Amino acid sequence: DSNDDGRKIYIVYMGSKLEDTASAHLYHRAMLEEVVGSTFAPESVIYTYKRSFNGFAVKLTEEEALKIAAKEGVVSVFPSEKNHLH
Amino acid sequence: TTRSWDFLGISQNVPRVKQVESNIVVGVFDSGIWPENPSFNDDGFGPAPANWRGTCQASTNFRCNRKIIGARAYRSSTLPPGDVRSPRDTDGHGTHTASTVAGVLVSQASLYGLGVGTARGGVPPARIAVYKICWSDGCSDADILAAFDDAIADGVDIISLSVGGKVPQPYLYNSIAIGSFHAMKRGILTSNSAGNNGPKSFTVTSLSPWLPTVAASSSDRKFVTQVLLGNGNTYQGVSINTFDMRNQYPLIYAGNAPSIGFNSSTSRYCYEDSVDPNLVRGKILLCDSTFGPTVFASFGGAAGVLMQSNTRDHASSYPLPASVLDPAGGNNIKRYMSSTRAPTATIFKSTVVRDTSAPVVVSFSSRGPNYVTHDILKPDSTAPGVEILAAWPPVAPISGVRDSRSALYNIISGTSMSCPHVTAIAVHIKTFYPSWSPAAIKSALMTTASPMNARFNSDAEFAYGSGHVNPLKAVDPGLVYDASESDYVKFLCGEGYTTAMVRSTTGDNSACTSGNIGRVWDLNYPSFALSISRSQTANQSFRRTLTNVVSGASTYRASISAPQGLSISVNPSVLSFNGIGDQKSFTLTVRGTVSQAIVSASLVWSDGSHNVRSPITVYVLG
Repeated sequence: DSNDDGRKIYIVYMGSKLEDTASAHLYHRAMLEEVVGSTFAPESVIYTYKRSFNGFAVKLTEEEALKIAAKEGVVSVFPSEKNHLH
Repeated sequence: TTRSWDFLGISQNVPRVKQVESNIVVGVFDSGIWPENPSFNDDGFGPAPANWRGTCQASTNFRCNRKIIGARAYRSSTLPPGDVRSPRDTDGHGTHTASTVAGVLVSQASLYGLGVGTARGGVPPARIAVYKICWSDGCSDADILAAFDDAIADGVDIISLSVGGKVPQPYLYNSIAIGSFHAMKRGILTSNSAGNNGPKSFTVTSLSPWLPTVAASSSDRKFVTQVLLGNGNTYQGVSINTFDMRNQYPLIYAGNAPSIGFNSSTSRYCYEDSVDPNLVRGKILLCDSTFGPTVFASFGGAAGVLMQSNTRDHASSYPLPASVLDPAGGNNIKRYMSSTRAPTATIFKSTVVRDTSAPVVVSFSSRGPNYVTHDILKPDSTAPGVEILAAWPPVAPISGVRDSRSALYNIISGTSMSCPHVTAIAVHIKTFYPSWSPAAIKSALMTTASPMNARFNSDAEFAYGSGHVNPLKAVDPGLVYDASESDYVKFLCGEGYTTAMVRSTTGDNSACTSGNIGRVWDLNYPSFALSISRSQTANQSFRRTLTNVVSGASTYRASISAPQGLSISVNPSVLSFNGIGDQKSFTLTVRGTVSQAIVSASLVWSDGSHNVRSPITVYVLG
């Protein structure tokens, strides 16, 4: 699932859902802009998880993923892997 | 299914709280659904439950109904060729699992006459909400989490998830563990399949204590496929064979039919492209191994295939007439072939025999121990997952590769098939006790499970967990080992997660402090597991709390069954309860030495009518 630019989809898990779910994507975007910088493309965010918990799925480089993992409020960051039907 | 529910004791007229069942929404996370299948007929169903907040991604070729009240599809990357971007199931797996949980009654269901009977789910009045997360290239973590995020908010009551990863992951780095944790917080139980990577140890990847992990077992209906040789001898193989060859066909040994670039030593196993299609055309091919249906394409126009295996505990479908024999039978056929100039055989359509050894955990069912937390037993329990007949899309291949057949019901095996059985039983329990927590439901499933026999399952509890689920007993467990979010937080603290991590996860002021770091042995789990090193003597205490779920006063006495060398005590050994909700705690202590890799013991709390049983597994790690 890795792109030509070396980015692949990572899950950024941030725990319990925000009280203000409407602003979740803005909160996530601010965090991403800080980490990725001016090259951040909003379309790299695949999902915003906000209805039942807080997090997002986004295309990142490994370095960017490590930076986000160190951010306050981030519980875990891990690559989106393939699971299989049993 | 046409047999497994009866095998589990759930007859068509089992007492149900039908009105409540009809208000239960089962979230099925899978490959989608084929809504036109008769198992999802909505005749007699009323509008969706009032608290349902989900949606149906309807399109020109997909509609929900009053049975299937929600359907969404999730795909985070480019769609694989041939897949359809809708909740419609073209694979078959999702239709099969959804109907196993909640399909309505359909009489005379069969796969070309095999397994004929009345197909039904465990909770036919329940509603289905489909979350399509799996595609022809797998099921991504990003999509799984998106489905959890929606399903929890949509108002599903329970989630059935017959999916898993390849390798174990830490709890908060695993999409299923994270999603099911948030579901649990909202009172939603997630039932999850153990995986099909058995019989090797440490192959279970569903390890979270807040969800039931389900192993797969046989039921008493076994499909066999007879082979008749030209000399009149017959051999009983296993397969799901819908074809009837009617006539005798020439037999050819694969070792005598290598294709260019291969020799007898490889072609005998029928490896892909190793057999010359020109030599096997119109003949029955005898191979020295088993293999999947995809290999059959390389045989060209073979009339049928005979395979051999020592492990024949489940039957599969193939695109040609086929049967899997034991090696002794295969050798007899080879002797016959060498004794005559023109050996022939025919493969009959499969028939059914009664398997009196059932239930036995099937070889492919993933085994414990728990890779992440050694002292939490996984899998949790076992349910039928072998040769299950359930609904199927007419466009989905019967054997996994396309052939001329099309059917509305198919027979397949996997822990995927056992998982929806537990989902349905959990729904059944929930209809009687709507306020029960996921942990209480899971406890009822585990403590009422029928013990299984280690003689047939050498991995003992690492194969079957607490045993074979018993839905009739599960609705009256007497006592439960309940647990809440805060108990799991203590557990996570004990697993090394930080205050910041658990605080984010819970959204409250939870903290990992010296007084709050839970010992794994004190998580209120309905089973007991203890890993020790080879030279170590067992000496461990476990703290547990039982909650009475029966009205009136009761007194329970503990009884321990333990092998020699192991001393297990319970303190106190008598617990008196005053009524529903009354809680009492006890400490179980395990001491002694173990002489085998796995030693099984058990604790039973009994008031004379309820037997609350927990397995105790002590094992040598490493």
